[in-house]
Amino acid sequence: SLSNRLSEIMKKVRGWGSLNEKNIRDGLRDIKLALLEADVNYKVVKGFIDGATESALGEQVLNSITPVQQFTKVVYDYLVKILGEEDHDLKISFGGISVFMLVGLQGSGKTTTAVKLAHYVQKNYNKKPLLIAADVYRPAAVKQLELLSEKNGFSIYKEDNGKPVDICLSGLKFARENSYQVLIIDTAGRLEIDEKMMNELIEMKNRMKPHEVILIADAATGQVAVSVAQGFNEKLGITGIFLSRMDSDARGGAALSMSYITGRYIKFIGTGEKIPDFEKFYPSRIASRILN
Amino acid sequence: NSIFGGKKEEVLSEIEELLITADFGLEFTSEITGAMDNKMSSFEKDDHIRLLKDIIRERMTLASLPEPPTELNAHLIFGVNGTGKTTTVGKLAYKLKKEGKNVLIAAADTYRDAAIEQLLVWSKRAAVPVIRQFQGSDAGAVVYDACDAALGRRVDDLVIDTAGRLHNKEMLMEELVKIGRILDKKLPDAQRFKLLVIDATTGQNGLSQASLFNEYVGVDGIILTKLDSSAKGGIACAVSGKLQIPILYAGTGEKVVDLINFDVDKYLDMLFS
Ligand SMILES: Nc1nc2c(ncn2[C@@H]2O[C@H](COP(=O)(O)OP(=O)(O)OP(=O)(O)O)[C@@H](O)[C@H]2O)c(=O)[nH]1
Ligand SMILES: Nc1nc2c(ncn2[C@@H]2O[C@H](COP(=O)(O)OP(=O)(O)OP(=O)(O)O)[C@@H](O)[C@H]2O)c(=O)[nH]1
Ligand SMILES: [Mg+2]
Ligand SMILES: [Mg+2]
Repeated sequence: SLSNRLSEIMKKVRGWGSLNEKNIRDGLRDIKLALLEADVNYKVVKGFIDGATESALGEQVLNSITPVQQFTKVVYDYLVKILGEEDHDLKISFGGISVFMLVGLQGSGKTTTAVKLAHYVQKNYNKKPLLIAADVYRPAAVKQLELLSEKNGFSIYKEDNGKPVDICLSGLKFARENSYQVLIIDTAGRLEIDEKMMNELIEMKNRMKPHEVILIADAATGQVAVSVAQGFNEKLGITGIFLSRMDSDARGGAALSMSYITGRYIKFIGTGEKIPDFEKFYPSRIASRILN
Repeated sequence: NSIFGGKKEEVLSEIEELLITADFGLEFTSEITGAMDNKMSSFEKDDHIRLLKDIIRERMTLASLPEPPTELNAHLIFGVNGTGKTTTVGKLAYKLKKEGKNVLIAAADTYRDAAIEQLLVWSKRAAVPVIRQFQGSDAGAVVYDACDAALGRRVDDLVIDTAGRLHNKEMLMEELVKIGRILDKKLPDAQRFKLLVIDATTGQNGLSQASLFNEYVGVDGIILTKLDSSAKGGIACAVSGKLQIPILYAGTGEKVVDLINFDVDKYLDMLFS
């Protein structure tokens, strides 16, 4: 694991006795390899190592009484800084209806996460959620959301025909008329390079004015995490990221890549297929997991 | 792009960046750049790319010539969650039907909500019948019935959809092993293809997925989906090289026709275009 690798590297670093420019660069080279193995994007790793090198070669580290601890701290702190320092909460409106739009690639976990989010919002904010079935493309997508929602006691708004944007607008109207407080929109999976499908999301965002546009991504995403996050963020604008399938043994380097490139934070993670398998994201935990 | 003539180090480092960014991974990439380093003598631009393609091609396991045809072929489709299995079952059934085969689909994902409904839509698109039970039924029982139906109806190709499962979930992997055993026992004379579906957007975790699925149930071939995305799917090449498993098909979109026979040369041309 990345943290095992990191502790191996640190053991070697401790063996150096004193720090100088050469062994700091060696240590960072090992860390670079460990990050690449964890699926952090190539260009992100380069930017990370350049930034960490600068801090590591600073006065503070080289003249420190405990240079090795300082060096370790520099790397760890830099990682946590990119991932967000503390946990980040949902943007919930305490007055009107909060609208959350879930977007992402095909199969990333949006439909499952939509119901997990409904459960979380109900339990932690005591707000009544309404799920909107805005995926009119995928066979049985509406049925899937319907079954999952009903099983867990949530209402959904769906239509047999109609465009996703219109379904959302009707869903908002329905929510107002029936005192729902949180609207969770499940959208169809799409490629960030699919202009027509991205335009649909842009229109949906403009008309629904969501409090959160959340990118749902698989924890095991590879190098393409940067293009995907950047694509969704530049075309649509995202307010946060959720990582699904963190219960796999994936190192999760995609998390670092996506936060780094968008400046947005990972707020929640999916840790299983069941509705309660949904937790807040703590940067220090994945920093350790990525490093090991 | 200095692959087109430059100092050796520059060329190798450019290739390293290209391959890593395509998800070939550190290990496979360094194997390839190491071989490039040894064989690169001239600095003609055409030689570099051709040499690189040759080095990669010879390391990937290519699909072997088709076995002598048997009465029945069974295709067991499995992989982690969300990779495109159900969609691929529909596409594969459609492809085989178009080739004039008598095809049957087995809906052995009895876990996920609306999985059977989803597969029914695909089976209509492929014009292929489905053997199914209900959500919550035993997946092995569905496979058992499907095998009987395949034999009874003189089916040429049986395509079996299974539930997504993470390779590090032991109980789920044991269920797949059980399904595999039922298939082996019920259709001993059939050609049984155990096919792992890998999502092209997956990173190095694909190696862990493939080696565990191979360990538990054995993998005869890889289906690489979502190749129409911005991902290059290099992880499937790394898996093919490391575990000696051929990539048989690739998914190139969300329509029933979007399944191609995987062609290594076309893929490498696309990668280095
Ligand atoms: N193990 C695990 N599986 C998950 C998690 N989140 C989602 N899944 C599974 O991943 C698969 C895909 O989930 P969906 O919710 O259908 O994904 P989606 O993004 O809505 O897919 P599309 O609508 O086709 O784009 C399903 O089998 C889910 O059960 C998770 O956190 N852990
Ligand atoms: N762009 C693209 N999307 C694909 C491809 N193959 C499948 N998909 C999409 O990926 C999503 C997931 O497909 P499924 O067939 O439900 O995946 P699955 O592996 O059966 O999912 P689980 O049963 O939940 O594990 C759907 O939105 C599909 O339309 C492909 O080749 N290209
Ligand atoms: Mg969905
Ligand atoms: Mg499926």
